[in-house]
Amino acid sequence: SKWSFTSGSLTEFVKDESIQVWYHSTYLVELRRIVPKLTFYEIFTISYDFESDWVGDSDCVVAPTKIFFFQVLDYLEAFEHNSRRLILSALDYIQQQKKLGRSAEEAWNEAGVLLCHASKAHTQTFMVRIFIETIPKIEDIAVRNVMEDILWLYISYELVHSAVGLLEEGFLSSIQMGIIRKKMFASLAKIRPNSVALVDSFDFTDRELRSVLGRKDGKVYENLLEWASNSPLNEHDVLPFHEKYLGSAMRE
Amino acid sequence: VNPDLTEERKKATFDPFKLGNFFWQGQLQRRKEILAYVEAQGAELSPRMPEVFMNRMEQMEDVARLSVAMASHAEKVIDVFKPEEQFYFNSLICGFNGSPFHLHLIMAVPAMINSCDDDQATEWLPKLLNREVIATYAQTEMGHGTNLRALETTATYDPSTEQFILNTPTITATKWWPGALGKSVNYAVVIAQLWTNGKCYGPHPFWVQLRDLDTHKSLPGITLGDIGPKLGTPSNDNGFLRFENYRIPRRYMLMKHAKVLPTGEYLPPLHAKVGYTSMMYVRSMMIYGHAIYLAQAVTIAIRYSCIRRQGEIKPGAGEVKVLDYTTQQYRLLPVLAHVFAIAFTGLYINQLYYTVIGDINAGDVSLLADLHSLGSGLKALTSWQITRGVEQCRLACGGHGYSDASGLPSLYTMVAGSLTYEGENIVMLLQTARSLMKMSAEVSYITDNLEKIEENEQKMKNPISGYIFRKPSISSRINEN
Repeated sequence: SKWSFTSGSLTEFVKDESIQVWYHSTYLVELRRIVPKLTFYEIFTISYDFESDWVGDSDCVVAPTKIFFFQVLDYLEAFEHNSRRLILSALDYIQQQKKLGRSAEEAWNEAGVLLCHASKAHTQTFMVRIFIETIPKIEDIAVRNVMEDILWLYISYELVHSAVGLLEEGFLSSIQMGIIRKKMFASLAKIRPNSVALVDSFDFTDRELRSVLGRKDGKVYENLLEWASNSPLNEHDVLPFHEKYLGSAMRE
Repeated sequence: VNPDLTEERKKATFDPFKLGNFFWQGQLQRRKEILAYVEAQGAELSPRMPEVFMNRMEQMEDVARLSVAMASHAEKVIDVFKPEEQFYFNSLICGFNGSPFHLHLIMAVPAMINSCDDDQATEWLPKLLNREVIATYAQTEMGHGTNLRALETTATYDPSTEQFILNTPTITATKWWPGALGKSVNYAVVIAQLWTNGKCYGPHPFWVQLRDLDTHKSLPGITLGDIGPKLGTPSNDNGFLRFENYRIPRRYMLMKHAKVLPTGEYLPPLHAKVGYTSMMYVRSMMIYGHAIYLAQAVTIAIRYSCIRRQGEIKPGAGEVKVLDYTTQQYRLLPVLAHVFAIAFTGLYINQLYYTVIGDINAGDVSLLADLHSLGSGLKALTSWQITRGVEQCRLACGGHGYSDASGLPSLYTMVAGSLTYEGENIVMLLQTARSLMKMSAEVSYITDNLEKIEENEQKMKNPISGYIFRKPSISSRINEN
């Protein structure tokens, strides 16, 4: 939080934002290439120092890419907090059960539901971290921008749906919860115009999808009737067994 | 092209080809080449009609025809040693309803690569890769799924004949594998409790011939069959297998890790979990596969939501695309986000798998437990997410999502199977929990012990579990930075 963003200095500094964004992405990708085993935190630290040289220590400017990562890391911290909390409380519960005289196996069984919650949260946290770490690997700026929108949607949506414990414990305030929810809806609106292009990027052909509804040319309704021609039921106007059962039953 | 889709495509702020190339790891052009080849072969590599209009026997026959045709073309168009090309080629021709070669490639071949010693690999792998035999993997038993330690099938070593005797001692020990075991394959990697010199050493893999190579009849001492229809993959049989004093030579125990000498002496593996590496491979591949299934579902639902118009948001302004409703966006766009989250995780875990296998071959098993634990949790979480996601896509298509014409019911049954196959999800989560509990018992935030501080700092660097060892903040900084 000490590196606060001031819009005035940013405007003054950034003559051409696209050049700056390109610059940031280039060195993040380059860092990743040179030292592939760096964790996200290490990349982040190095990139901050690198940028300080470039911008000058007295200047409080933080570039758009950096602001993005500052904010994303706060979300990641919430997932980590939730996961750590669930893991340690499951451990605590098992230890309490043992103190009450239960065997290790009995305590494990008693804690089963808590253990599953802890595992899910841990796995979810891992997925969030991997998503965040993938963003700097995307070299194309336009693609990375849309993937940042997708990331925001992913983490805000997931946090909204797993925040009960964080609210209960007071780690998140209700104001912050409102901000997260707002972020989620803002992300939906940002992604909406790109949604068809995003699914087009998966490059599925009609042959793979085997779906009339998902046809690449969008000609759904006319092809539904062609699809229906495959139905063996349509070989007969009157089904061969109609008279034997339904026809005769109605006449009776 | 439907003008509504054209209009949507014009709104894009990025180049879908570039994102596609990132998603497919630079393979987009290669995919197009493979597709062009398959389409040029016409009816030979195409189902005779949409699968859903065929009954089970017709589907199995058509997929058998396609599998053979596919095999005869494979080497002309794909690099058969690249799993991503194999899977794509297979999905273009046989779809996702299963084929005899699918589990042969995805499970039996990797299991053999990971479990054969050099001599065994030299003898058997070429036959598998040339498709001289069709194999599958038989671990699960009717009464024992994920709990490997409880498997009942026995392989008892007889030093007088240097053979193992395979037996199915109870009804619950019947092998049950809904992946071509009952009717299509003639070999299987069978997991059985190894007994030698009167002692049980736990589950081990064996290479077992099940059917005659000429007549395809099941061999004496072996009972094979099909349990009946199931949820999804209808062109794979729902097989079962029983052994009655069935003998195999000693060298048919797969001996890359553990060994049994002719005398019956048992030589243990380097690490107790190395035998699970085939399972870990499949789980690592499954995660990315999950993303692909979900991507297919959301592609269908989003395209349809843009050509389907229903109701007015502003009275008199005309009917809008269904995707213009916030509720539809809230239903579908998070599913789209899950596709990327799962895909990126899948790629990471797959790379981690190859790192771990390389380490094991160099004698280092330090990352094995991490991979096993994480893979279990990911398998559970992503299979839930995709099953829920495909269902949301189906609901988003209204009544047409209910129809097989949407492709969504087939996709749904396919992915719903993943909730249980390769490990039931609760069992998977508890496997992950076991290692989490072991780790968290070592957590210590406040200590004066320098050694302990250094040890903690090392643990914090672990990209998977490091955060558990970091001191937590009291409150979130969201919106403060």
